[in-house]
Amino acid sequence: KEVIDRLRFLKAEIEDLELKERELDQQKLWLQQSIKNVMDDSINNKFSYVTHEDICNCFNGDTLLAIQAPSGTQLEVPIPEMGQNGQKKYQINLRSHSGPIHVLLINKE
Amino acid sequence: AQECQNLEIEKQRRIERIKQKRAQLQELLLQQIAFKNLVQRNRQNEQQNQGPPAMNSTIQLPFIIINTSRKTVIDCSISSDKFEYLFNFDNTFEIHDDIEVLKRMGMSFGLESGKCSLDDLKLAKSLVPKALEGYITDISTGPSWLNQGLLSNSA
Amino acid sequence: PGLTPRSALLYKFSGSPSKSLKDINNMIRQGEQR
Repeated sequence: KEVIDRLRFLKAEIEDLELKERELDQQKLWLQQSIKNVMDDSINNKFSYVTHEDICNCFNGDTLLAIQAPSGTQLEVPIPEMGQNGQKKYQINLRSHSGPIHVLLINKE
Repeated sequence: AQECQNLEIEKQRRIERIKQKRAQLQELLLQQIAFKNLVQRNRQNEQQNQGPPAMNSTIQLPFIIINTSRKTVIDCSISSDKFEYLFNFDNTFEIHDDIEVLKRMGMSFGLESGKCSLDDLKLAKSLVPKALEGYITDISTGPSWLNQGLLSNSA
Repeated sequence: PGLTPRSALLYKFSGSPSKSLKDINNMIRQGEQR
């Protein structure tokens, strides 16, 4: 009897979880559409920028490279490896197929 | 008993998937709040300053930021058409997208870290679709909301 | 260049989730610790 009760309870729980998951899927699609509408809005687009000051205040004192690139541009980071002089080398490759990439060096100074 | 065991496993899988989907929904909500808040801030600034900031002092979204120590030596090769860049750094770096930068600027009212004031909570709610406002309250309570209503199931 | 192909982590503009960048940052950080 106990196992049969447990089975019934589990089935009810799984049904409840299924409903929760379906609701989340629906809300995610809806929110993605809402975000797209907001970002595509021409007025919002006019005000969708940050100032260099904004960025410098977020990364105190570092050297910053701001990169703007067309959708689909690929950024590739190989696993760091040891260079000939025993120093680690860190690399970033940027590859676009649909338009030029813009890189801006920003430094507080 | 075997079927019970299978259903227990199935239930745990679903609970994990729901947590992931809640985390994704949270990320999207923070993105919408941060973006709308940025637009409002810039609009107000432009009204106060009677016009936009100097052209070469702003960066339009979307963008990514690479930050590295000021001491890092960066070697950069660029193709003539600017379709390809190769950067070599002699030190570590980090890469962040624009939403991460907006969060660091406080544009998502600190919701992601559970440090949101009541006033800001009200503001944040006004920036998302009404039907999703309840999630903002949940998110403001901190990461534990991802388990909310699921632990009872697992019990 | 060694025989084993160097693997790399990728991020696609307006295509990959922020998590991909977090994975790259973790790899760089681990590379440093290693």
